[in-house]
Amino acid sequence: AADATGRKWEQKQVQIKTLEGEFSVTMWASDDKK
Amino acid sequence: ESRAFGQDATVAGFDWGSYLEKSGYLAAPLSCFRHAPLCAQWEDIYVGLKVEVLNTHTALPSKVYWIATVVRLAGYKALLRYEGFEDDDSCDLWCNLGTADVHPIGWCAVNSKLLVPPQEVHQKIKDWKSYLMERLVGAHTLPVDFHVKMADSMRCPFRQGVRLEVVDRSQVSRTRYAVVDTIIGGRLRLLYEDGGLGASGEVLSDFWCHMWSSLVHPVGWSERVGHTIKETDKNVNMSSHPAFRKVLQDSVPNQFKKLRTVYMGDTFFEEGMKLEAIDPLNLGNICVASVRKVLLDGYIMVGIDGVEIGDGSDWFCYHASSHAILPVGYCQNNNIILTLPPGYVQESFTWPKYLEEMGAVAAPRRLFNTDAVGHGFTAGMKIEAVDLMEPRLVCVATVRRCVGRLLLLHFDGWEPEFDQWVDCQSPEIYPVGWCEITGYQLQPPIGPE
Repeated sequence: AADATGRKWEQKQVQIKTLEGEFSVTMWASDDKK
Repeated sequence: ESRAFGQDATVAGFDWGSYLEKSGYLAAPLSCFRHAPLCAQWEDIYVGLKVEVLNTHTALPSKVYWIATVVRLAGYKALLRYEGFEDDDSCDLWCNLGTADVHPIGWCAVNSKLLVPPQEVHQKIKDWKSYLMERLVGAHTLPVDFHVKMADSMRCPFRQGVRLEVVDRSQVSRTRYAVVDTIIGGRLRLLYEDGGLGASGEVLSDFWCHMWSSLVHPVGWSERVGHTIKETDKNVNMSSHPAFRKVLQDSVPNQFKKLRTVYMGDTFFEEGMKLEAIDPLNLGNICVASVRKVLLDGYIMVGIDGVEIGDGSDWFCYHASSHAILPVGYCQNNNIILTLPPGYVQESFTWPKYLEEMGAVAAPRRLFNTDAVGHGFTAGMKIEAVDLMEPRLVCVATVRRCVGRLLLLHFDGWEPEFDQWVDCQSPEIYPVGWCEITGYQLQPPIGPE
């Protein structure tokens, strides 16, 4: 996906590991394939 | 190598973050520096990005991390705010995004590191999971291979023991054979082949420049273009120095930056033509100058009018595409004081009169590379810049003026007489934080600003 400035991003599922436990969130990181 | 440098900014207590905050100045953005590591990828780095960073506000004995948001960028440096602090800037920290302790979100889980909030906010949020979910879902982070790309972009085609040709700092009109000794962040420490060693093995003559500098050339370049080269004095023995112990390898053209092609047809520079040129020995001055000799491949030798010794030893070699040679009238058109030959004064000097008096013609304007480039620098921006008169030193500097593709650089804390004109695409200028990521020593400002 591209944002308004033309940057290309891809969605990533990332793990968060805190003292309270582990969970995953969906974030955006720059698209390596661009 | 640290003894080869001057002061060390870190040891002297210099910190870019507080320096920028105190002065209120901006750092030049990374996109201004095409030769800087990760320049092309830096468009993905912006305010609002989330990262995992070392938590320095914890009593835990082990190294723990926490999530932070980029709230300000200055070159490679980012002002980060830990999650949970919201509008509170009391624990904001400046980090270099190129250093090891800043990572994409998810790095800690993959590397079995724990995320622990700073003590100041630990108890403030009751349900950290919900809080973080709300802050992170749909937000942006660094690419997973950020540090790999950083390392890739810092690769250098040179290694210790490579031979090349470089300007002779003791006589600028000629080149001299030199060998690569040290490489830091693409900057080469070159030892002249006959530079000599002192009684305790110290190098008596060296030269520092970036691998893309216009002052270094492959072996065979001088002979090919017709430039004078000093033959190596075989009586000088450098073999006890580590750079000379290996089998030396001659450099080849594809290890160097390719210059813009120029066509030397009927309308090229000719001997005697007048121009304006940056004085190679006083880089803050743009002087009245003459073409003294035309070499091959678009190179010319230029002398500064009125101060030449007469034997050609102070001529300097410029490529026709160089930013440092300018058409007559350039200074006047851009409100720069032209340095005149001795005996002339600003009030009465005019180019038409001077040309008539000298029986010379001006080099045609179309031969010069004065095309405007959208470089992004503006006056007041802070950078790290090489003092080209002492090129081992990378200093805290400010862009003082921008004129076309030229930048007038001021070295913070130094008198304006040390200011230097450089090209906006010079490989000798770097973003804030470059020294920190490459391990090159940064010279702090001298005295109070």
